[in-house]
Amino acid sequence: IIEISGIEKEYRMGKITVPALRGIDLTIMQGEFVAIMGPSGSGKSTLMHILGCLDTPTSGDYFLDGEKISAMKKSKLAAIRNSKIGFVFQTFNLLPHLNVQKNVELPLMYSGVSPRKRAARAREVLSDVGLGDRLRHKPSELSGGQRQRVAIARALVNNPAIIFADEPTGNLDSVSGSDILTIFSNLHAKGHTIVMVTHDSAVATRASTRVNIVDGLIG
Amino acid sequence: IIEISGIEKEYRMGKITVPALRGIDLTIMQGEFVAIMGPSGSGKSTLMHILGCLDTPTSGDYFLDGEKISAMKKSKLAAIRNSKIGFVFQTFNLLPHLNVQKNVELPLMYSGVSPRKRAARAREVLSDVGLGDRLRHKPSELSGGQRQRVAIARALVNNPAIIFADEPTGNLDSVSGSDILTIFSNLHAKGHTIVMVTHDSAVATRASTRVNIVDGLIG
Ligand SMILES: Nc1ncnc2c1ncn2[C@@H]1O[C@H](COP(=O)(O)OP(=O)(O)OP(=O)(O)O)[C@@H](O)[C@H]1O
Ligand SMILES: Nc1ncnc2c1ncn2[C@@H]1O[C@H](COP(=O)(O)OP(=O)(O)OP(=O)(O)O)[C@@H](O)[C@H]1O
Ligand SMILES: [Mg+2]
Ligand SMILES: [Mg+2]
Repeated sequence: IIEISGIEKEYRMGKITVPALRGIDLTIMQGEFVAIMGPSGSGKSTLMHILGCLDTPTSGDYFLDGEKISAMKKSKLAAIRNSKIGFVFQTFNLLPHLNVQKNVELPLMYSGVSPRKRAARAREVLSDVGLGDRLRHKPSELSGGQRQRVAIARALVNNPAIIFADEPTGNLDSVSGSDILTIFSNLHAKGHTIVMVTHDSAVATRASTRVNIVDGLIG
Repeated sequence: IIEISGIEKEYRMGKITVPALRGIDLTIMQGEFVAIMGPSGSGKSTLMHILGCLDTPTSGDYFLDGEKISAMKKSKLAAIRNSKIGFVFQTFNLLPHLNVQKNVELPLMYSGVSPRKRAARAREVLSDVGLGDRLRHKPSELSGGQRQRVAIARALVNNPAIIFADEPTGNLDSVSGSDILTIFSNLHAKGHTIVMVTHDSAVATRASTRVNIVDGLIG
């Protein structure tokens, strides 16, 4: 279960400050499928990075399964992130010098899985997202939608309890997009918690809960 | 007018070759609004880069306003690209060390416009795309959809005759997305030629012509 209260995030750039989040309260129960929507620039990615333990709020509290995230040591936070959380970035964030298969194996390396098992599991999720024939390509040798699908495979490879996906279908055609949504719906049916930012109403209809972010607040 | 015939593009990676385009014939008349659609990985961006004179085909002919592009000197090609063509990349391709306004001024620097006029024109197109209050931000200090809109502003700043846009609304919510489509529709109404890759059927309805790419061929 995720509980956040009074979450604020301010970006400071020299003399300018940008109040990206201005006081967010949200509770997400285990096994929910939450769709986060809202205009461009409203604070969705900022909120997702804080929920995914990738960034810290300027103020406010975050409890994950009853433990206070802001009070945790970095090493414990990294361990939780790698075992409990899968994160699909809006900008994919693939490592350019590793090929597709190696990029997807990364989370399994951190959790100490053997090379043979890592390779087999990475190939399995990559064929689930339709990229079984692109294992040796570098990210720059792929189409936009193919890079997005590699980022999705990497987030799912460790079978995390909670999956955060920031606009996972923006670069995909409707067939590839609905294939991906079916993967998320199946994971949700198996009991995984899904938190997805989307601009796509087709996604929102599959979610169990919808949250609207407008100008840094829940609107 | 754009005329391509027998266009093929093969990517060679060591022993593997990927036939991204396998023989494309296409004519685009001046003032058309062409929507290019097709599955992820089908060759749309590869085709757009060749049409936008950013990449060369492995074989085939490309005539732009009656002149053979493949026979041109690099300097002439660069001059045509900067004066006649605006290109919105699927990956935005903003320069990370320049702020938003400077990124949009770039095409005007190449065409020798004075600093004061460049700044005024850049601010004008940026406010048209809704980013008048983000001029000093660096690309990394923007949301995904804001970066996309900076890339669109940069492509339009030089008032090019032909505008290529590769999935210009993938990261935008429906309101921002339709604002952008309205900008393109207005440019089309003024006589500009628009060639746009999209996965969005709302875009395709605004186009005068639709082209479907499947597996490197017009399908
Ligand atoms: N530099 C490259 N080296 C090798 N293969 C490449 C390269 N760039 C693209 N490809 C391959 O060529 C094919 C076409 O890629 P392209 O980027 O044109 O597709 P696309 O239709 O734009 O897809 P999307 O809708 O996902 O953006 C893909 O299968 C891709 O893997
Ligand atoms: N590193 C940063 N420094 C300064 N401002 C930032 C930074 N990152 C984001 N912002 C600003 O904070 C606001 C929220 O950004 P965020 O990326 O969370 O929006 P978003 O809802 O994800 O938008 P989109 O749908 O376009 O991806 C935006 O107005 C943006 O300009
Ligand atoms: Mg975002
Ligand atoms: Mg593409």
